[in-house]
Amino acid sequence: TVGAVACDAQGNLAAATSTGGMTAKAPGRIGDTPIIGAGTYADNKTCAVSGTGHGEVFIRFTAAAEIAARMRHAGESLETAATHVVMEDLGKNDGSGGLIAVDAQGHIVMPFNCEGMYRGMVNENADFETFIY
Amino acid sequence: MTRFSLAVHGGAGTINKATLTPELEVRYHEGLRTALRAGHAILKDGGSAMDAVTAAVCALEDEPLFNAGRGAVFTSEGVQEMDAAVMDGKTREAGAVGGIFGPRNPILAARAVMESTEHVMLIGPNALQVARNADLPFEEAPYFFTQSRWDALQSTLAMRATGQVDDDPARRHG
Repeated sequence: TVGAVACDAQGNLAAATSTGGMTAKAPGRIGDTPIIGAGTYADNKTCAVSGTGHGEVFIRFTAAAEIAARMRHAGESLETAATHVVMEDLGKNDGSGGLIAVDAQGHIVMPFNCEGMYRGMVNENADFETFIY
Repeated sequence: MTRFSLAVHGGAGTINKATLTPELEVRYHEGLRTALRAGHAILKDGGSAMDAVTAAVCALEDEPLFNAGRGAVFTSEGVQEMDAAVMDGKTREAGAVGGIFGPRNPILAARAVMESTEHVMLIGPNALQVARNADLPFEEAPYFFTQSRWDALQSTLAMRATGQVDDDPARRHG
C-alpha cells in the first residue's frame, strides 16, 4: 500500500491511497484502502489520513474517521488522536500497521505500531526527509 | 513564504535486515523522494493538495518496490486486483475503485470516479469504463509483473499448503 496526504497553501487538505492488497489474498478481498473513513479520509476541519496495515482491523475501527472524530468532538490534537488510534485502538486489536496524517495547519504525524514503515515528508522549506525503519 | 506540507508512505511491514541491502535501502529512499518531489513541485507553485497527493501516489505506483500499481502483489489465484481512493478535504468529495486491473495508475481511476460520476466507489467493468472515458493509460499484465511479488506469492502458498502458521503480521499489510 502507498499513500499521500497534503495541506496546500490555501489550507485545503487531501488524501490518496493505492494498493495491491495482501500477498495471496482471497480473490475479491477489499481492505481499508478504498474504504473512506478507514484507510483514506480528508476533511479541512480536522485532518487528511492515509493508512497501511491489517486492513480488516482498520475498517472495523474506522481508523481514519476515528482520528477526525477525536479531533472534532474531544478537541484532541492530530498528534494525540492519531497516536491513540494507532497504538491503542489498532495496536491492541491485531491492527498492525500505521498511517500518515496532516492537519489544516500543516502539522504531519506518521505513527506506526509495527516493525517498520516506508515514509517521507516535505514542507515549504523543501526539507525532504525519508525514513524506512 | 506560503505554508504547505506533504507526507507519503510506501507501506508498512517487517523490514527484513537480511534482504535490505545498502543498494536496496538507497532505492527505497529514492522512491520516496521521487514521490515527494512530484507533490512538492505542485504545492510550491500554489497547486492543490488533491493534485499533489495524486501526483505523489502516481510516482509510488510507478515504482515496483512498493505494493501498488506496478509493484502490486498477487492474489491466491495468481492475478492482481488493485484498490485506490482519494478524498478532497475542501469538499469532502471522494472517489474509490476496488478490485480493478488495467489502469497504469489506479489512483487516477479513483479520481475519475470522484470527478466524473456522482458515486464514491465503483468496482468491476464500469470502474474500468470510467477510467477509459477519462482517457487514462492502461497496461497489460507484463507491465505489472515483478518476480519478487511472484516469488512472495509462491512462498506464501507453499507455506499454506504445508499448514505452516503465517505469523508475520506484515504479510497482512497492504
